[in-house]
Amino acid sequence: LNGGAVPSAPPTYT
Amino acid sequence: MAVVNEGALKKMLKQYKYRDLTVREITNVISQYKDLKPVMDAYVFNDGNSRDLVSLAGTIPVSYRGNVYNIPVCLWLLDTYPYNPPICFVKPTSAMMIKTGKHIDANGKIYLPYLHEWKHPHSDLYGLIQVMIVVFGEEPPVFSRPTTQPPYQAFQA
Repeated sequence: LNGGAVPSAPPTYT
Repeated sequence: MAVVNEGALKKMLKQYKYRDLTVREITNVISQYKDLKPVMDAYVFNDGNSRDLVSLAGTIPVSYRGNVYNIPVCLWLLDTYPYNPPICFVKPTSAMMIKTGKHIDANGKIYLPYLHEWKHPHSDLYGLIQVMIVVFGEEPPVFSRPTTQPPYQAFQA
């Protein structure tokens, strides 16, 4: 993302 | 991140009907949410037509159960913006999957009362992003995919 923050997501839901 | 000056943005949005309003809002939002940036790209409508539109693409910080996640989103602005709401998507990476629900469909399109009831000047990009952060903090639109399992091995008697 061209120097933006690294995308992240919560751990998988169950 | 790339520095986008107002002059360059104005040039980019030359076909926008309310260019100055749109440029002002984009400039305001990217100064507050530094991981979003304006990108010009072809948007394909449901009828197959496409059009060059600006989007705000990148991530927004969402706090969920005590941790902050950088949720990837893309907010497309029609050339009638701000008199029509943005068309918004969550953009999962290959390590993520969409969690469909009241606010998210299988394509990642985002549905919110704020968008449905959009009315300039009461509604704007900054307000929209704040609503997204609250809503996604309760119900994240994406989750990480489970880490790859080792290859399946049959039980041996």
